[in-house]
Amino acid sequence: VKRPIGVSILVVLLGITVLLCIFICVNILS
Amino acid sequence: TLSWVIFLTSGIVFILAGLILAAAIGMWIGATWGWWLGTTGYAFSVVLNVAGMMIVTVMNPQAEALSSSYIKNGTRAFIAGLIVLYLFQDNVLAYFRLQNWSKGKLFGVLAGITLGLYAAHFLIVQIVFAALVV
Repeated sequence: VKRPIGVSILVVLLGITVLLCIFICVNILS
Repeated sequence: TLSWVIFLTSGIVFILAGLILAAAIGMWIGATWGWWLGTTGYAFSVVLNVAGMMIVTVMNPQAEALSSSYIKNGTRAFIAGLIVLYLFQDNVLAYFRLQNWSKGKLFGVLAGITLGLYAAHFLIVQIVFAALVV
């Protein structure tokens, strides 16, 4: 089954969220 | 000192980042556990934000707090709800090889996991606040 376009969009958004979380982590600890 | 709160917060955000990364990978490769992880996350967001609105309504029913919470939490709950709805579409369920499950059963299991998570979240928040007050 081909990957639905909405799932691809969600994966991109989740990836951006991961980067934001790591950015917040680094900021809290520094 | 509040240093342990800072470590706890960053630790939680770090674990959250790991879970979100896992959900992204699982959904990209079309794994069934990826659907569960991602959908549980969005369903949990719906429950958290609806609970947030209810808590503000009971604990701090001032016009300013109410309107700010209803706009902020209401928008988040609405968007997360739409995403959960999307993840229940037939083509999405087929992609995650969940087409043999009835939607009622999927929703029931999802609701059980999500409400269980909320109960655990509620308890942890109570414990952390109690520790902070003492």
